[in-house]
Amino acid sequence: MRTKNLSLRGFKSFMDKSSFQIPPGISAFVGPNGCGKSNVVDAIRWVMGEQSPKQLRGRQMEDVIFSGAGSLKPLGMAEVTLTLEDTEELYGTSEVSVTRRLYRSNESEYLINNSPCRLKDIQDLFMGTGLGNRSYSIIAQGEIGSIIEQKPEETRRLLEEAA
Amino acid sequence: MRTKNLSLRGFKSFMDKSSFQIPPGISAFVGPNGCGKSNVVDAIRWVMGEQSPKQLRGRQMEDVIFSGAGSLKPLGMAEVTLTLEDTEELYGTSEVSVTRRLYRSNESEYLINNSPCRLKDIQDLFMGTGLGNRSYSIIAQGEIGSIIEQKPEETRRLLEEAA
Amino acid sequence: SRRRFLSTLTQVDEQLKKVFPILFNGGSARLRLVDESLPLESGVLVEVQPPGKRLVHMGLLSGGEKALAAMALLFAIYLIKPSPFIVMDEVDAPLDEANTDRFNNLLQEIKKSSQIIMVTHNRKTMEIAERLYGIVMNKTSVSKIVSVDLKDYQPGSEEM
Amino acid sequence: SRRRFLSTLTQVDEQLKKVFPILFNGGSARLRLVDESLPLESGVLVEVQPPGKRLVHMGLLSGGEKALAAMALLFAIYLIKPSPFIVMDEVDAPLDEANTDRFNNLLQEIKKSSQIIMVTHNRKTMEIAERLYGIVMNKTSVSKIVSVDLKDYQPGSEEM
Ligand SMILES: Nc1ncnc2c1ncn2[C@@H]1O[C@H](COP(=O)(O)OP(=O)(O)OP(=O)(O)O)[C@@H](O)[C@H]1O
Ligand SMILES: Nc1ncnc2c1ncn2[C@@H]1O[C@H](COP(=O)(O)OP(=O)(O)OP(=O)(O)O)[C@@H](O)[C@H]1O
Ligand SMILES: [Mg+2]
Ligand SMILES: [Mg+2]
Repeated sequence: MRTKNLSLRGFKSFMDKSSFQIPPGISAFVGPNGCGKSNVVDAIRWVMGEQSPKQLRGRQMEDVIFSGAGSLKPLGMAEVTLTLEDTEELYGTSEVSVTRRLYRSNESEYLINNSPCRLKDIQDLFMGTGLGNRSYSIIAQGEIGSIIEQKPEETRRLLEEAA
Repeated sequence: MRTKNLSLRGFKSFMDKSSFQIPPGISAFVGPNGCGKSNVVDAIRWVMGEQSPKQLRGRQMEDVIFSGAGSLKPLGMAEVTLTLEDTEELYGTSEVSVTRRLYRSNESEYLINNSPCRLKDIQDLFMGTGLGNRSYSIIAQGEIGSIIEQKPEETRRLLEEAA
Repeated sequence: SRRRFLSTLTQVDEQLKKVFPILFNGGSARLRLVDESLPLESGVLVEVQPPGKRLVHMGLLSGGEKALAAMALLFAIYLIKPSPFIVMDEVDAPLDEANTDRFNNLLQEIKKSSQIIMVTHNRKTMEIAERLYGIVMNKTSVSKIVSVDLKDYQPGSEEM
Repeated sequence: SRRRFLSTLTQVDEQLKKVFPILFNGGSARLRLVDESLPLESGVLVEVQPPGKRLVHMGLLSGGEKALAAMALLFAIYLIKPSPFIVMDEVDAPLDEANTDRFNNLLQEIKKSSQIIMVTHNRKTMEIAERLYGIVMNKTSVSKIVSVDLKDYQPGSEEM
């Protein structure tokens, strides 16, 4: 199983639809301060089912929806889609797309291959990929220095996730 | 009042006496990871009277004494001296040197112009320079990002120190 | 002391309004009492608005924007109450090149009233320093001072 | 599950013993149960010893050494249980050039079993990437994707 594509629309500073092909190997994201690089990392965490606004650097979940800038009005919805490929074993189809949407009304939508599903279905899907709730597959900005100083119980939890 | 010189002996990784002239303007410290740059910052904080081992990245104050490496034995004492100049108004002499020592026996020594004094004398001296207990004159590694996220009470305290 | 605090608050706020747009190439910032009716105990809020952006809550700023906004506040305080010396340990690490240049320009102002002791990996910051100290660790893990010639400096390559 | 945990602990410890000296150009590291008699609940200690140094308590490591040691632990886990993809946001920021080179060399190993999504300001890390995405913010503070040609890339200078 591999990641094929990530696309954002109305998510944080990505007002217009933006799509990233993810090849095998290393994809590097570069750019000036404040341009939206860490927002892409938040988008990946969010589409995988993250429920805590704080883990997404916000106060409430609504902070992920494009809040407008200058003359541009705030949007009513944020949407992120992650497409995986070589997923016959995992899901029976050669490709699987996972979509998450949030409306200003605070209503959430989750979809697999464009058909509505529950959050739990998405979380189960990622569990099967070996990603699961692995906290160590996504390392947020500034976090690397504190991993070595975390308590022994937290290091144990890291190893239990890998077991 | 200006800083003229900083010298370390047996302080953290500075086993031998090392002395830095500090000219007006900017003095930059450069070098590979783990070579001892932040130890110089700790030495300045320590000679000004810092009492918390944690603020010096240690567990107990003894951690500031050179603990040996390879075939080199641990030392029995750490010493840092900060020399100030143009200090007629402050202290009546054109130069003032402030020295702090710590022995393995946990005994501390404080000296001004080479004559023993109390910790309070050193703290009073720095109060007079306008440095005082200004927490914002020394910005530790990794600290800059969290200043903006500190609670409003802490920002108030910062301003009170400057008042 | 209450009058002194309020006057310092006003002065630092005025300086922040000058310093922030220099560091951010635009935008604005201000200090505000959390509770105007209790000037003696109230906390102080720092409100920032990077150029062209809505006022977002501080947590939504990027890593580099947070560091730059913190520097703006500290510089505003240093300009009101110069400190004999200032020590900064890799404060420029999160900044991109354009922000580092603006930061270095402001350092040239601050150094007129305070001595600055700066740990940095950034070549441009080294270039504006009056004195450059190289520190290396020899094979026995003891720190030593070496003189550094900027022309051939490669951070991390000074093997002893 | 107890047997599985202990076997994972042993495997990760074995990998850490290989990865740590590569990243630090020597030295050693190991994993140890805080309390050997309670394998089911005991926390896990990471003991590191940079080359030529005594085993110091973790807090005395430098900023760069801490980041590098954390990467050694994570790489050891990734090698035992490859994750389909790994996301890293400026993990190379505290590293000097020599450590960045060793880190990039190890990334070339890891990328054989996992896709890596990496935010970086470091030119050498960009050079080893299969795909480079530039992100800029236009005047109206909306993020856009631009294609980046490494030859003329200056981080922070892409004004729109
Ligand atoms: N809901 C939102 N609507 C519009 N803009 C947003 C929203 N949430 C965050 N932003 C903007 O995104 C910007 C931060 O982006 P991000 O943290 O991704 O920057 P970055 O590229 O990682 O920068 P750095 O190099 O400094 O880490 C902020 O300036 C903020 O204004
Ligand atoms: N009491 C001590 N005796 C001997 N060495 C010590 C002592 N305390 C700390 N050290 C050594 O000092 C080193 C850390 O130095 P420091 O934090 O100054 O590095 P640095 O130059 O700031 O590196 P970086 O660029 O990674 O931040 C550690 O490797 C540690 O071994
Ligand atoms: Mg970022
Ligand atoms: Mg350091």
